Amino acid sequence: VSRRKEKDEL
Amino acid sequence: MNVFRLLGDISHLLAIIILLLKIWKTRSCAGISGRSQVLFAVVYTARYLDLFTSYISAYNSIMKLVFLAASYGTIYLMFIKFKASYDHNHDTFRIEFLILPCVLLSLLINHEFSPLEILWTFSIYLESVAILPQLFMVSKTGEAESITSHYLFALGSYRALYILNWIYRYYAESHYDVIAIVAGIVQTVLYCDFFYLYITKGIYGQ
Repeated sequence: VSRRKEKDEL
Repeated sequence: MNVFRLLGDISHLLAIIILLLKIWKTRSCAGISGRSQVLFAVVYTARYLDLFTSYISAYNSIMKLVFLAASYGTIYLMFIKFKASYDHNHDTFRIEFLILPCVLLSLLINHEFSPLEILWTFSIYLESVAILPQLFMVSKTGEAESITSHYLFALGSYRALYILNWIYRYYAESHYDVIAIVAGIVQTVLYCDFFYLYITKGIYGQ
């Protein structure tokens, strides 16, 4: 889940 | 967000707009690889599925929608509206040789074995090689219209700027993603030959 949040790049 | 990533996203957006304008204005997709455009649509579809599950920011969501709409719009223009101008004979790169290895690699090397994460990893790997059919087509025809070379320059620059963004984030936020970085370097290296030609001679016409 933490990875989902971190994925702020396009 | 940092200036490198912002410039990278702008460069990416510019590339997509240049391509759409080229096809729309000239009413022709001569010199453009439809196969690469299909790969890009697959890349954005696999990567932006989280559009519905996790909200990052308005910017993030809007840009994802724009990239998805533009890539499907380009495919519509190429394969339906201006189908007659699509250059089948020179757009022959076997994309199954790109998709299958990316599927396998994303199942073997990923951060987490979950559907969204595997799809994201697949999209990262596929994006790094998605331009190959286009570069192959340019090498086969031996030239590219100036507008097409500007498109490729903007598209190649976007991931090069993302590399600067990753360096910045490593030092400023001690955040890094090995998969994205390695794939991004591969992607940018693939453009090197084109960058050299674009900068030294402007490959159109020769």
